[in-house]
Amino acid sequence: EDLVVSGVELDEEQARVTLLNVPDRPGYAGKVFRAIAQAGVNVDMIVQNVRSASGDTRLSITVPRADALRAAEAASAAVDDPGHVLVEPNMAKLSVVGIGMRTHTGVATRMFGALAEAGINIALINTSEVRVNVLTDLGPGKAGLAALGRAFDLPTRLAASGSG
Amino acid sequence: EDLVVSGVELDEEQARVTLLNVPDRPGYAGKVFRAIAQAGVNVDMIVQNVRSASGDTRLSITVPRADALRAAEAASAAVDDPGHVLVEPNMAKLSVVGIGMRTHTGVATRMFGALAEAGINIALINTSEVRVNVLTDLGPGKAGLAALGRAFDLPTRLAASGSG
Ligand SMILES: C[C@@H](O)[C@H](N)C(=O)O
Ligand SMILES: C[C@@H](O)[C@H](N)C(=O)O
Repeated sequence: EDLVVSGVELDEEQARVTLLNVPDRPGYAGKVFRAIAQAGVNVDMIVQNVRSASGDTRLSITVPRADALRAAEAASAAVDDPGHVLVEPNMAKLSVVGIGMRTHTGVATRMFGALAEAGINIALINTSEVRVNVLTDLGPGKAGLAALGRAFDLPTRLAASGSG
Repeated sequence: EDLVVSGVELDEEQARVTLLNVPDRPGYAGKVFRAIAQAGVNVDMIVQNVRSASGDTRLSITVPRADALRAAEAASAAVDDPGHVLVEPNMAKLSVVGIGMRTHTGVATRMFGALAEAGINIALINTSEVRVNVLTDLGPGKAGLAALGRAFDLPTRLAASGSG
């Protein structure tokens, strides 16, 4: 695959808020987001995957660190389950950006390999047509950015928190 | 939020392959993707979220239906755990597309609400700077597309399988 990567970025302002036991039935994601919208929280990434054996699933959002507790309160109240919400206030978002990533295989292989060699654990993965994003702990964020800059032979950039 | 949505799409060619017990330690995502790249599988979405109490996490990819079994074999062999791979061959990907989604809250609220009213279960959520993507079962895909077309007052489009 002809790698079309044009940049690597680090956003050190992210927090992850996860509802740990959302029933995997129609309507729950709608309920949660109505509550988040009413609380006026800006959401960056939304990630949900397969449900567990119990029939529940985990629904995560990433938000600016300053909004994390407000988002957690609004989201958990929406599913009547205040006990099972995980707030991870100190996360870093690392992104590899490139136009025309027809498939993510090549970029992901190099990105995940670079973070592995740097001994950095990947806490979340989310992809789009122009990016592969991962979350790591905040501590290793800058080391991760440097590792990605070397792996893709690119200058590195600290992103302003926001879209993507 | 001024909704900047320009389109809704349905891709009926998707399958989801999930490794159910990937150790959440540095290096495993790199191993899995090296194997997937060697098998020559085109990956569309990659989703991983928080780990479970046991310390494992679930790592999912979405691939063209024809590649699902090959991807499952390559990925599970990479983590020496052939038993715990879930292949869901018949999924539909529904997308709401719009430039400049600074935050996903407004679009997500309307999208998830429309699917809830149509009684359609959301099996995966992934967002990008220009899209909110969900996976549903293949069966309700077209009904989902129609519901989203109404919710965003837009013509609907069947997407060719590929990036995004
Ligand atoms: C978990 C949540 O996404 C649920 N499956 C829904 O459709 O709302
Ligand atoms: C699960 C996988 O992403 C692991 N955390 C890694 O860093 O490779």
